[in-house]
Amino acid sequence: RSRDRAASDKVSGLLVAPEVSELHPLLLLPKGVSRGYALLPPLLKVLSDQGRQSWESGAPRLRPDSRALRYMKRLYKMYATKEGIPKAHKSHLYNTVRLFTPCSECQHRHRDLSKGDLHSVDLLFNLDRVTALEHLLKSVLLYSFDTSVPTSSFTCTCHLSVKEHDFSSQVCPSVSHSVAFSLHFEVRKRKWVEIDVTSFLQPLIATNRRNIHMAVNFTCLMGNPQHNTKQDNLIDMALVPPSLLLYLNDTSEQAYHRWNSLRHRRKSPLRPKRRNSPFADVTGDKGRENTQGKRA
Amino acid sequence: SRHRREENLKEAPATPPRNLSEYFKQFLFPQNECELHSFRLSFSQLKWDKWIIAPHRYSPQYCKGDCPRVVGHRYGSPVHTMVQNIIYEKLDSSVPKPSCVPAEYSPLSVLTIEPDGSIVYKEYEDMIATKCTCR
Repeated sequence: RSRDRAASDKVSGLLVAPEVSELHPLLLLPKGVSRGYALLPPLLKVLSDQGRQSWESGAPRLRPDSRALRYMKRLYKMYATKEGIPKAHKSHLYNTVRLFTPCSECQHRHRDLSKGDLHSVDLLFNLDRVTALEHLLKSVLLYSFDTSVPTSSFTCTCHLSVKEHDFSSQVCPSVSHSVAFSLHFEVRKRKWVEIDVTSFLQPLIATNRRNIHMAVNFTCLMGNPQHNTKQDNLIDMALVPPSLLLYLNDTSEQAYHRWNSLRHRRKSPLRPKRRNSPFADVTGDKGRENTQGKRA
Repeated sequence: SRHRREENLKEAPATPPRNLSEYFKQFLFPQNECELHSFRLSFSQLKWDKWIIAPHRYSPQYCKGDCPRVVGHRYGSPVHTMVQNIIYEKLDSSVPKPSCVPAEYSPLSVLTIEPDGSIVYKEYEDMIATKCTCR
């Protein structure tokens, strides 16, 4: 019974951020909901009987890429105040942003300067952490530049293709669909370039694909191609393999829904609808609401 | 009760209270009134700072204090709260008195590292108490 299941006061040992299955059945959240909630499992763990281990959630966690971490800290500062309150002026609907770095063993570079094929990378992203209630709104390939050549602008052509694992032929995955586009951007020692690939990845992520395998071929020329076509303008772009950013709208109860907070303010519990209380005369609550209301 | 009052008057002639509204306030609003209290924790205290990147500190706040007998709209309490007070006083004292609990919250943005090394920014609902009520 809940009274006997009070959390133990003295908590010692190692709190391993649990996989959901280890938790007490009463503490389990609906299927597919809790896995994405980094905050909830440890909270439940501390409060459950199994909370005898220490509070340190020492679950083995792969260290994230430092560049990616820097980018997400910057994003956090843009979206939240110092105290961690989501900033009000955000106009979009996403309340979750996930950053995935490609799993390392899939990268191989082949440099074939003659064909300008300077930077081709096979990327495999594992999207296991995305929950069923997180709906994709936008996806971005995030490149960080370490340009040794101080230059003002680039023109890059990017060839993006998604590889399907055609199980009938184990040899090599067939290319399901691809897109090529070029982009011109000013670089003032800018560290990041975000390439919107939403329409490209939407079909895959919409079908709850857990792994996305794509090849990205990036060739960048210094300055503007219309003016110069010399081969030596190819930039030795020390491109770090891109991360994948997913902007998601989490519709579960734990997540904050900005559009609700507007509606919520209109029917806040602190200003209960003025009902004719059947007990008005008994509880002496008749008509004194003005002074009390103001104070409340 | 009139007899007792006369007894009391003989012993200690009542000194008229300086200010009637102050005198009556004690019946309406208890000393230790239900209100919001500050509490600031840092995730390093819980040893969660290895995977919670931001914010470093967090103030969930909490509600504490006594609920007056006649609650009314001061605490945004529904009529039920007064009914529960009446049950506690007149009918069955095992029924608890109304409690001082949060009525409104604000969300919190959290940046965490997932077990697979990916990073997630998420805005969680109802993380910081901002108003209290008696329920």
